[in-house]
Amino acid sequence: QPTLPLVINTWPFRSATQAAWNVLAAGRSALDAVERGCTQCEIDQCDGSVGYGGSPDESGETTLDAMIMDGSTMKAGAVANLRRIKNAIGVARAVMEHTKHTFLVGESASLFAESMGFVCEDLTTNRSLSIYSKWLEQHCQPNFRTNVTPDPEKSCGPYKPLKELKNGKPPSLQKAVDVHSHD
Amino acid sequence: TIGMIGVDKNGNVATGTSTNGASHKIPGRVGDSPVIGAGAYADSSVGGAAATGDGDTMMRFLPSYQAVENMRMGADPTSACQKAIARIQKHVPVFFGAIVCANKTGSYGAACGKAPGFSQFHYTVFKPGRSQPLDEVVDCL
Repeated sequence: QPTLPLVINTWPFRSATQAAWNVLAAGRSALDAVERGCTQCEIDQCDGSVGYGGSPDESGETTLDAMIMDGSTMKAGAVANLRRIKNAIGVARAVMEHTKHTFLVGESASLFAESMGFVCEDLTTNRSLSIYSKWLEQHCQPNFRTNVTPDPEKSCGPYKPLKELKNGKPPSLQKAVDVHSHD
Repeated sequence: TIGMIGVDKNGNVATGTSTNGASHKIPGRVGDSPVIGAGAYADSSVGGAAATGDGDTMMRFLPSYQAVENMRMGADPTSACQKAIARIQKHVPVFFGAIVCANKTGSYGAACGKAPGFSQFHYTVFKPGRSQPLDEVVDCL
């Protein structure tokens, strides 16, 4: 039994695996396969942690991060904090293939994507709005701020830095675990 | 987040990641997923790796690059993944994270760090001889 080709991905995102396999089975490249597989997850909004309408930030906006790497040429492309564009892995590939850079971020990455022909659309959904509303109702908990006032474990912002760090130390590396919110 | 490794029939390796990040993050925050060597890494002379979990922690240790280098030095994919997780646990004993690894010949494995509510990691594989994706699970370290 041959051991290649192969697709492996994190989490039980079967439709993404299937989509990538279909590309390899058609004789196309590994790069095409991972782009297609990750795109499928973006379309499916895999477990809410991929694609539009998930993981709203403190202001309720969904932004996307993606990266693609070709292990044969060591070329890579990446985008982060991408706004208003659903196909983040596609934009990452465009960075790889249509620039001499590696990593574009934020509003500028979105403008690049638009110039490359990607559709600009709202990434907000009723689900992401609901997650955001619930977070506001829970006094902005959980919260990633620390050493600020008002106390981020009890209150929403706006926040100002404390004059001195609590206990005189920066935050511990040890963090609370939320297995439903993952990168 | 999805992290994916693809290896074609000639052993060419590619990796990709896509995510909307952590819920309720501070605007502007970026995790490990789009960072090369953190969220994923590929080298067709060795193999590939892709990570998932708490990106704020994982991105400080470049676990995907570490795992590929472990394979370059002779580790099988499972052991390479385990060593990358163990390296983070030396500094952060309880963290939420997992990694999948595959080498250029089609062997693969995974590892994860045990954390409250996270004792097993599920991942998915498609390989020759299968008619549909294979669900795999690994116990966390």
